[in-house]
Amino acid sequence: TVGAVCVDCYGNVVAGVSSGGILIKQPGRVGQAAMYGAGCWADKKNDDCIAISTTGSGESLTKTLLAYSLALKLQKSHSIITDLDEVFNDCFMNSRFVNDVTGRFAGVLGVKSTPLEKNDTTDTEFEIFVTFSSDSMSIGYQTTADEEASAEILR
Amino acid sequence: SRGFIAIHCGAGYHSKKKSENYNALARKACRAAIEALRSGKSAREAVVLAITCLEDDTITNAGNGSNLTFAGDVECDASIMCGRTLNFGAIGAVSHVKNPIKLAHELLVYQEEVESNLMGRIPPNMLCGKGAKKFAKERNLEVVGSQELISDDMFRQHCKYTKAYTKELKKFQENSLPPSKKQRVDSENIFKTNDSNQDKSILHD
Repeated sequence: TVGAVCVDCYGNVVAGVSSGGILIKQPGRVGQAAMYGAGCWADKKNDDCIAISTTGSGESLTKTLLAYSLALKLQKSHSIITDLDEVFNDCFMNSRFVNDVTGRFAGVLGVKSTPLEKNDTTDTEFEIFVTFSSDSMSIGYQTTADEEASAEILR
Repeated sequence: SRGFIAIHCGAGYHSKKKSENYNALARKACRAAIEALRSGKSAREAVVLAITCLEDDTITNAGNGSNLTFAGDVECDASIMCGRTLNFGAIGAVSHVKNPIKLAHELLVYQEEVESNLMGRIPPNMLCGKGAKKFAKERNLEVVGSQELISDDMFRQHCKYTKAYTKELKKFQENSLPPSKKQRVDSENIFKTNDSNQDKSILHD
């Protein structure tokens, strides 16, 4: 599975995901990359924006509506760094809807606008966040101000 | 800045040997998106460009080089969501479409066309299977032959795992099937005959 989250110069956020599914899957099986609320989520309410793209064990991501569940909780968060792991465990690792058969592997890539100071309308800041429960996750990121893109495999 | 992009090439197991391949592809996808953003294109276009780049490389499990189904086909899923319009476009279990993310994006475009000229139709959020492939042709997206999205790597993996899986399945069924059906399970026949009844008997979870 591959995915992307993006913010453009108009402040719009978009998330996308694409996947070939699990190896030797049953013909006709549809995974999280095609499911509303599971593979990707994007929501811009005034200046409060979030976009998430997920990957991992499709059936578990689908049953937990992972992208939507994370966005719902993280949109209320004032600090992604402190809240991300707890929210990820709540929505996925400790979810009743996930079991060892459907698998507990997931990877999350997201972007969220950080709350503005009151009356500060000069600019909106964004945070990129990643979390995953598998061995590794491959990511890349770049802003229009960067000369080069950054890429790494998180382990 | 005029925006930014972040992409992922999956979570699971990335061998150290291929790390630099993944990183080079990730940077390439980011570059494609950033050029679009610098020229004032929208986040939607940038996401489609980035994911198209990732789909075209056989190292990723999307588009070209996807995992194969038990029957040896490529069936892809993809979706895209816009935070401003909250529109969502998705395709599921689609074969023969070179870039699934472009087809998902076409659904967003179609939704906006229908909304803007109120044709009274309800645009779908999601299309699956043959209908999705037909829609791809209608929208002039690239449709390819069934073999073109199958990479050598994936073909080898498919053979390896289906052989192992079928052996396991045969053992399981011999123990659990009533005697009258035992003789029907013959793993060699699975690949030679197209008897859909027989397919049904073994393709269960």
